[in-house]
Amino acid sequence: PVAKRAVAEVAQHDKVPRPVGFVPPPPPCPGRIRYFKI
Amino acid sequence: VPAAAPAPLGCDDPESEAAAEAAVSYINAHSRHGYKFALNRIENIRVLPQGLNNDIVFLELDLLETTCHILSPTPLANCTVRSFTDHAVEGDCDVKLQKVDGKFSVLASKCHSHPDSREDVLQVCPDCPLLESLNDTEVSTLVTSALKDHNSKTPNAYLRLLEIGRAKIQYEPAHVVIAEFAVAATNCSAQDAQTNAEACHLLPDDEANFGFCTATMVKQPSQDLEVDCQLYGHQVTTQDIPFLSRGFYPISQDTS
Repeated sequence: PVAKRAVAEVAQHDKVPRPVGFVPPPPPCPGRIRYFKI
Repeated sequence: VPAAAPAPLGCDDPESEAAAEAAVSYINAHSRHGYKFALNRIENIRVLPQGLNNDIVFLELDLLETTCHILSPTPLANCTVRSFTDHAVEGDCDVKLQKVDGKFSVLASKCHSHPDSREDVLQVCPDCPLLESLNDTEVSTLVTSALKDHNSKTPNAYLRLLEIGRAKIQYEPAHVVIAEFAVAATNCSAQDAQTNAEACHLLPDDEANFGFCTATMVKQPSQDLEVDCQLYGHQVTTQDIPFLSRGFYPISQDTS
């Protein structure tokens, strides 16, 4: 029998590990809400 | 090899915030009606380089109404943004600016204001009174009565109505009508006006003395009227800017 490996699993192994405390940059727009969301 | 194009500006970049500040300041300075608006969010920004130290900037802004009337001398930084439960009014503005040597100047602006959805406010606060039409009979009756009451009790200048800013009607647990309105002093004293109020005229712009009143009338179970008017003192006003259309909620407002 041939066992298939999940694609997601492969992708996980290929990922470059992110440094501890890494925060992804916020999307450039729209900006932050100062008071409340309408 | 040509230099790489600069990274696009993010909406929260200091430069975007500086542009938005210039835009909001311009919008408030060029309005003579309603309330001052404060920046809630920069929705989008686009920069078109025109040459060395010269850019055209397009901004999309989301603004919120404050409690300061546009004629109030209170700086915007000290004005309170109306809470959501107070049935806030939002402004959407498109602004075109020019940035030369780091300095912004507004070339054009177009704004559209509208109150928040009644359903959304009631979902958060089921008992909160909502904004009422400014043409409502109960509202206009309250404003007329309130101004008459104020003028009859003060020996100072006779005040005239400039515009009604907001109004609300509460039905439960009591029937209450609430209104806010802008006023201006006339060339008459309150005593002079008793004989012929029609002869009293607003002072010219360079001597204008504007003010703001809040009035509350309890109609049920018993009738009671409360009026509070504050005059701002003499102000140097900006030149009146003709608007493409004038109007206030609940009819949406557009200005260019």
